[in-house]
Amino acid sequence: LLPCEVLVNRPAPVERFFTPAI
Amino acid sequence: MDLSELERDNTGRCRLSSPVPAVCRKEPCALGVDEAGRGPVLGPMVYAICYCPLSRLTDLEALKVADSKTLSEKERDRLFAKMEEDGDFVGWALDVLSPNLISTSMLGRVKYNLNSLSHDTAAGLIQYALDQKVNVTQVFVDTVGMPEAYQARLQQRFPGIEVTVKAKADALYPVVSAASICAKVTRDQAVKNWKFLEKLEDLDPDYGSGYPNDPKTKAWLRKHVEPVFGFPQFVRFSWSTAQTILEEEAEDVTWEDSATEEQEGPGRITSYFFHEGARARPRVPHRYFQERGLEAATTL
Amino acid sequence: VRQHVFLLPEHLKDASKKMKSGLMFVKLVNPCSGEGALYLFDMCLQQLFEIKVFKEKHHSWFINQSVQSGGLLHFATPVDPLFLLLHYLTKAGKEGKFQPLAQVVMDDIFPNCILLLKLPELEKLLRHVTEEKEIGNKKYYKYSKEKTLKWLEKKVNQTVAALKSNNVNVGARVQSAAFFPGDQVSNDKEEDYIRYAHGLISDYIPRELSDDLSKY
Repeated sequence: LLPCEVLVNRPAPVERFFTPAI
Repeated sequence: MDLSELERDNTGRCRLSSPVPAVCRKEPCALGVDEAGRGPVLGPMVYAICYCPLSRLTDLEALKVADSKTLSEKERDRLFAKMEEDGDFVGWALDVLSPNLISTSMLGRVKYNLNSLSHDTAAGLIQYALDQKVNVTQVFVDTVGMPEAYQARLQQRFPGIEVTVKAKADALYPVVSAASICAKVTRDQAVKNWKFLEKLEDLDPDYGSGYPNDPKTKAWLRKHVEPVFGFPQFVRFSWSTAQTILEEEAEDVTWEDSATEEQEGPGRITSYFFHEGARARPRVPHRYFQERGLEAATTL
Repeated sequence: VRQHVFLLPEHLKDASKKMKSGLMFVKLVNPCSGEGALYLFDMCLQQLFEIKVFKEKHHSWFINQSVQSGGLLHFATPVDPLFLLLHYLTKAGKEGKFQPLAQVVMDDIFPNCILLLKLPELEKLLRHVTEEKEIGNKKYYKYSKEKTLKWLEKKVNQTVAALKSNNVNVGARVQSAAFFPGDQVSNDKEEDYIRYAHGLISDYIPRELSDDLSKY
């Protein structure tokens, strides 16, 4: 969940820019 | 120059240093401060200090250190290697400020501009030398902003030391020239060996000079902008060149403090006392739900 | 395509696998406002869930390799279907006569209300809030305010117990959720708990009934 609103619904290369961590 | 620590984490600030020559702890020393990479929109900015005993300044000069900008990359690398070789009287330390650190500092809610960042970094490096027991008696700095104000600030911070802040100090004082070479060599190496955190597709290794008015650099930025994530962290997001491209090519994003957000005007105070026909007050959920940002879903 | 993020009880995963349309989103009446609200039916276990949405400005989701604006988070939580049935029973109760349930639970605007009639142990449920008559093999129901208030009193008491065990701040004073006093329960008065619980339950009943419950 992001603390900002990206004003669109679309594909995004999340795994290229983010490394998930728990 | 061993930049393995920077390669492990190039998102923050990285300090590298040479061992302190024994003579620099015994004899009074001159220390020079310079930077590399202030102007480019790509890559880190490097702050460096170089110090040697006052009695060995002519030996430093004999190494033919000069303003790093007048030297080629090869000449700078050679000079740095020579400084390390003959380094029983020359010590150095540097801070590599990543483009990510520069961007987040300049774009933070509490603004931390580039001049303040530079001044604090320089002061931090001088302090580091003192903490390492280098016998610093004179400091020479190439100016960032107004020299008088900068000198006064540094002098106040280091009262026992003679501080000189001058424009073009890298051409006037050999310790500043030497620091300039350390900074430039480090920046060149950091940029050449930059490890992109992002798994980019079709990364073009040719980004030109990295300066914002270089058409090749601008073209590289346009090629590598991603509509949701913007640029890789190699780019200084706080540079207007980068911001302009984001405005044109990237998706709109709103934050809590977005300036363009429409604000609901306050109602008239009488509306809280009288039933105004045109202003129907909807039933609000119980405080339990309001406090948690919850409401009944009416549609998907 | 819009994507939605839901928090659901784990067992509902099976419902959608066990039968076609095992999970159904339906629009039913919100028993408090009378307007439409979203509910979820588990057709396998015949269970009803209300859908609450967490909504704050300036949020988005990253969902796998996509971005979804809005950042809404939906919760499905079990809800006592009697609250919805009450909406129709109280209306029909104004006529003052015993009626078959199928005649009472009818709605042109929310026709899916008939799903409520499929719920298990419906008769047992209805006894909490109605008088019942059996003629022949058919059952007839009439809304009973007295029984309903007794039932709602139990709901309020259960809610009070849940508020205490979950350390919910029910006092009038403003208090940071990060502040943990020695004993939250003793700091808030019993009256505060009952008032708060009444307020929560009132989100599920008509205004008139809420006023009656408050007096009760």
